[in-house]
Amino acid sequence: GLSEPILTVSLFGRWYTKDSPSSSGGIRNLE
Amino acid sequence: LDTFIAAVYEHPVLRPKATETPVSRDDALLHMNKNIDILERAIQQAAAQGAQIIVTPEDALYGWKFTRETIFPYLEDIQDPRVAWIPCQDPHRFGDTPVQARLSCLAKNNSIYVLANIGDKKPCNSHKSTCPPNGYYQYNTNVVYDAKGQLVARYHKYNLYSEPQFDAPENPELVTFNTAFGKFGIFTCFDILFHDPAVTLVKDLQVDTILFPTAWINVLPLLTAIEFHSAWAMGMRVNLLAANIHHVQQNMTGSGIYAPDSPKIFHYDMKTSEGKLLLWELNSHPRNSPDYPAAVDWSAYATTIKPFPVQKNTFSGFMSRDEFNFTELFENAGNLSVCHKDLCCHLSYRMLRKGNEVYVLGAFTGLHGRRRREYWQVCTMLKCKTTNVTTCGQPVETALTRFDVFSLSGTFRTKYVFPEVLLTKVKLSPGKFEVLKDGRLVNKN
Repeated sequence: GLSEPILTVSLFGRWYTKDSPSSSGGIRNLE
Repeated sequence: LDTFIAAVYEHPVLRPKATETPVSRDDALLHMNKNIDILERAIQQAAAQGAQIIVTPEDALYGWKFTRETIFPYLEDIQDPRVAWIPCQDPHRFGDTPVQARLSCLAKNNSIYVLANIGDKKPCNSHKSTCPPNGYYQYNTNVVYDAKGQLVARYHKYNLYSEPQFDAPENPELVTFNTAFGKFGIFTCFDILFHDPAVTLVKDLQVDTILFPTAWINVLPLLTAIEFHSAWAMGMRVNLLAANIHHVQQNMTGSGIYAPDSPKIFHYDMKTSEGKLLLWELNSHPRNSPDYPAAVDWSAYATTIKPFPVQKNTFSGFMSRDEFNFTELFENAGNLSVCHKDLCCHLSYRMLRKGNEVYVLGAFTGLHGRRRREYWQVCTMLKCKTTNVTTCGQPVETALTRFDVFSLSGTFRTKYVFPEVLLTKVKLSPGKFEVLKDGRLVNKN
């Protein structure tokens, strides 16, 4: 097994085609 | 070359005093040279240990707290690499560029490729609506000098994050360069969360290794630098050289050298103000290596099994601003499922000893946080801050519970999934887990 205690085990998915249209970095700076 | 020695340097940046008004060009140069003095020692050490390339962090010469006006004295006009220029040899060919000349000489004098992050300024026609008031575009820029000091790559950061001092280029730049030890791609910090240029460089331009300077603020439980960057490298099946700023007051630490099969070496230090140089020998062409991971169908397993019992007491909880559905791991071992809209997450697990800690399985699919720009799909098993389930999703840095089995999967609708495993005291677990071709993230053996 894993030698040490676990904080998180995750599957982090990015569904790019569903990003909001304003998500092109060229338009604005993210706050 | 089948392999090469890569280096990344976590730099404790010397930040200038905050000012309302721009400092003189001389003061800006004085400050940048203090930081370059520190980078120089790291570059010399890396070269002495045989490294062929070194990545230094984003904002490493001047920090990040600027306005458009106060950053201006730190900027230089950075040429397109097609001009075939060695600033170290020809420092006055393109005006006042002492920073570029010095960085080029560091690469040339140490015979090592050097990536640095500096500021570019480009004059624009003030009649053009997008031209800023001072008549210059100002870019957060990565430059790469080869072992002869020639400028071989220039990349303008596309996905800016709270950087009013910089402009973004109109379109994402796909910047690559070839070497005897593979094809390299470049992007910066926040770019890693988006498709362009990050995914396109790997998917379409088939780079072998990504150079990734960053000034990354750690956010537990999902977006801590070493955790997310190593997971991105595994999910994208590419080498990733991540050099982070070291600034513990703002939770900035976490650099590493990550390969498609597992993290190779990483650094996380919230205790000291020291910099850190990491080196590792990597495959120049990971796709050709025997341990190159197979492509994963991330939803194959989760969409074919009969869902495990969904417990009655599924509850919702927030992770920063995202509302997850959670279900608690009540027993020492079991099979659990939890869903959020069309995303269902499945977990099989066995704890070695269930301490007085609460773990939950969580699912989230939707536009993330306040920004609501990025669409996330997340399956996570995590330790709650306390035994009170209202604390599930809050940052936690230590745990006691060990697992001798876990298998996590989800009905993902995207093929871009990044597998994360974070151990107590914010450590990675190289080689202790793997992703199966059917999308299960499992502990090894």
